[in-house]
Amino acid sequence: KKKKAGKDEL
Amino acid sequence: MNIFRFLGDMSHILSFVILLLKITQGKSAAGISLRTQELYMIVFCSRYLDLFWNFSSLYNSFLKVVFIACSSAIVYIIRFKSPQKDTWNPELDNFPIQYLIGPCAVAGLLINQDWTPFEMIWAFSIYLEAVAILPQLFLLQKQGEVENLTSHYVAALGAYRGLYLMNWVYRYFTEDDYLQRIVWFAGTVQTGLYIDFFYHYYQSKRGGLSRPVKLP
Repeated sequence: KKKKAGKDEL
Repeated sequence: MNIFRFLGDMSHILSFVILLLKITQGKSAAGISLRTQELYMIVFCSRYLDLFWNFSSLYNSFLKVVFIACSSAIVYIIRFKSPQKDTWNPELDNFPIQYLIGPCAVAGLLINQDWTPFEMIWAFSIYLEAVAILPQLFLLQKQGEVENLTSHYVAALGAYRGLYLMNWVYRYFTEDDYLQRIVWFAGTVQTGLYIDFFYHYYQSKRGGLSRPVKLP
């Protein structure tokens, strides 16, 4: 199952 | 980093360059919504608060500073600098932004990732960015005809959103842990707001002609 992404976008 | 994300960021930077050139070289802010620019300034200042404690890359941190600096400079020039400040028309650019900020703040408090103060502020900034272009689009609608540089500015912003959408699709299929429902939802709404503009932009620019965009 996919997990939440970190904040690496702008 | 994939090509969609990179081109998206470049197109975002291009939008700042176009707008700064327009107001500094053209000495006029006519047709530009100060309301929208103020919303972007709020968006970047709140979302990038984490400059002080999150580090993911030099590229990210540098662009965060660039976005805050550019949006602040644009707001400063239109609001305080002569002659640009006299070309801003508050009667035309009168979208009630409190009706955007209020609901986005409530949404940020209620719908966020893990109920920490920064996550609430961060979610608020995502929701606000989704609707921040509305005062600009309403201003263009009122004027009917859109000057070339202004139309290129909105088109660059729209391209940035479209490319980010492709970036999310790409990442979803290539990365194992990549899920961000809030960003996807707000980003899809935001991209949708540009569809009508792009239709008219395409109509007036096709065939290599550089006519001003006409909105009905």
